[in-house]
Amino acid sequence: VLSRGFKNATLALQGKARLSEESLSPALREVRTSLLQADVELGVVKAFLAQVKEKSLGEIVPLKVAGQSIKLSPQDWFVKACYDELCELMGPVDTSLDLDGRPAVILMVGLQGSGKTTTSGKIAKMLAGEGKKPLLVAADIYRPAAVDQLQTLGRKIGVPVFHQPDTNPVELARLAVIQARNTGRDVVIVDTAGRLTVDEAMMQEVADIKATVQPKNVLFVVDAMIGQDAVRTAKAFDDRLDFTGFVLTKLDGDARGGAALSIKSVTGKPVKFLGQGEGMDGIEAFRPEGLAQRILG
Amino acid sequence: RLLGRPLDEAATEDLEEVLLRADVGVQTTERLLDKVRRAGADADLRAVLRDEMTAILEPVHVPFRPGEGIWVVLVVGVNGSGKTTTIGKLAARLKGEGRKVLLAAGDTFRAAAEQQLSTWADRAGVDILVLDEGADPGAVAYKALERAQAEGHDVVLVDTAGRLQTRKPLMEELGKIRRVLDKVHPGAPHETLLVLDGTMGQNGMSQATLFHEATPLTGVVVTKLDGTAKGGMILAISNELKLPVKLVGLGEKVGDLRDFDPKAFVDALL
Ligand SMILES: Nc1nc2c(ncn2[C@@H]2O[C@H](COP(=O)(O)OP(=O)(O)OP(=O)(O)O)[C@@H](O)[C@H]2O)c(=O)[nH]1
Ligand SMILES: Nc1nc2c(ncn2[C@@H]2O[C@H](COP(=O)(O)OP(=O)(O)OP(=O)(O)O)[C@@H](O)[C@H]2O)c(=O)[nH]1
Ligand SMILES: [Mg+2]
Ligand SMILES: [Mg+2]
Repeated sequence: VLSRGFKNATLALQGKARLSEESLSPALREVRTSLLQADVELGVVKAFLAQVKEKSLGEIVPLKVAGQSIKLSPQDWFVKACYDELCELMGPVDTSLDLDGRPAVILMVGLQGSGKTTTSGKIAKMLAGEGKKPLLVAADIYRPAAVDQLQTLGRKIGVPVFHQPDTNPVELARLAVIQARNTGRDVVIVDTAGRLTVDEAMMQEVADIKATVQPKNVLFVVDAMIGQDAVRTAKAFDDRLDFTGFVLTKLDGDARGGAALSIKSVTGKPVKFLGQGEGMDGIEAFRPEGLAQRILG
Repeated sequence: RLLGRPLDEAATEDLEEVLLRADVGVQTTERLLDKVRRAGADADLRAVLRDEMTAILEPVHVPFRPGEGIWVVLVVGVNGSGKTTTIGKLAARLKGEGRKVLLAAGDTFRAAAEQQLSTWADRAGVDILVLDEGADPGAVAYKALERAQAEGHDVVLVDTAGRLQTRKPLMEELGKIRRVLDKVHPGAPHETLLVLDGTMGQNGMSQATLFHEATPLTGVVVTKLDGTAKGGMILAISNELKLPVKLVGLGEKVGDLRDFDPKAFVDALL
């Protein structure tokens, strides 16, 4: 202890410190609380902190920023390490869609009310703006006026919407792909009903849609305000569908969006887009920095 | 740690995990566990916890019970939380209780919002007042109450557009709708229900706080508890804002609406 105390004193005289168990533990506690308040899932928080702690322990860090009078504490260094780790974990950035198919197919899935229909419209508008010819498919035959909703959005953005009465969702998707080929549409975006992961029939339905039209893109649409259930739900959708990426919606509010870290770290799938409003332009490609700061708080 | 015995430590950590995973949140979890730790060394920790949680929910608990005269219910909440569906279910329930229900299609903004509510009106067998898309929600509120007074409806359920609580102009619009209701029928709205998505996390506190400031809430509806989320956020909301949870949404069909039962809720959470 004496020799360590001596070593610490020596470092302090040099304007440095070694990140130790003691100096890190208050910072660890603080970051843990912040991440939980940001809705990062408990298991993910524990694993994340263990990882950053392991990387930081024993590090010798300067307590002054060169050439400036800013004083930094070991805690500050730990928070910076957390921010860097968060950015790294939520990357690498992959906001691409596989649009090579004839037509390319994007399947939209998620819990009730997460923003699938709205996001389908946004993606259609975005792709149309990039010179693509999207076709929207209204495959939610359950929710009152769900088809009307997508058709209204389609009219607004000038994108055709495929629907046929008295046809089940699997068949609707299949027919839509044929329709797309016949009418020269090169991307098919399939909007589906919100569903619970414990609803076996509905999970089977979306698995059947996937098996039938073999989409190269399956996007899991999730509300940024989702709590600890994010991991359970994402895992269930991923196990069933092996989604290619997810979209975090309603980020124009003050939800911290910790689900982004939870879902990425548990499924390994990238965040593709961020929903930033109700209008058809309210979507942007994912960048880790903004979200990392928001989650860390 | 107050108890400091290894056995209690592990048990307490298990309970902490259960609470955090149920979206109870860090502060409320700490508060609850503090009470648990003060319990005797041989106490049933889980039972103590259950009592503490029920003690938060029961004192503020008030059931949903429409009163005499024209009972006006304003339904508010963030986007996609389940307002329109809840109104449909509530309409059917009230009709079954012999009330003459009128729905007011106050979401004049979102695509097909009016068609969605109209479908529910058909399902529940109740009347609905709809104006053209883009009409002022205050005008819808006004016309709906006028019609209720003229035609003898004794319950009016007012749907509103989803809105994020941080959008000040949209929150002010709610205040305006409330003033219109009060002007046409003094005392209205008699009930203002905040619809909360049961899958949400810590943002629930911000929602409840800011919606309560925009228009005084009389109760909360928690939806989507038929999924895997536990809805633990309502403990903090009940505790700090003294808001009662009146109804629970347990599915997407017309009958999937229950009265809130504090004991059942706590048992399901633990
Ligand atoms: N503020 C905001 N609102 C959004 C966003 N995305 C969707 N919404 C709103 O959220 C609500 C639900 O959106 P929908 O697109 O109907 O959600 P959904 O997943 O299709 O719902 P279901 O089909 O019922 O499962 C609507 O009021 C949308 O306008 C967003 O990024 N920001
Ligand atoms: N599983 C389940 N789904 C629900 C429940 N309540 C509503 N939903 C579903 O959630 C989705 C959104 O419901 P809406 O009633 O449109 O929600 P809203 O708050 O009116 O949405 P906006 O008007 O767009 O803000 C729909 O798919 C509903 O069927 C519930 O208790 N359980
Ligand atoms: Mg939809
Ligand atoms: Mg609605």
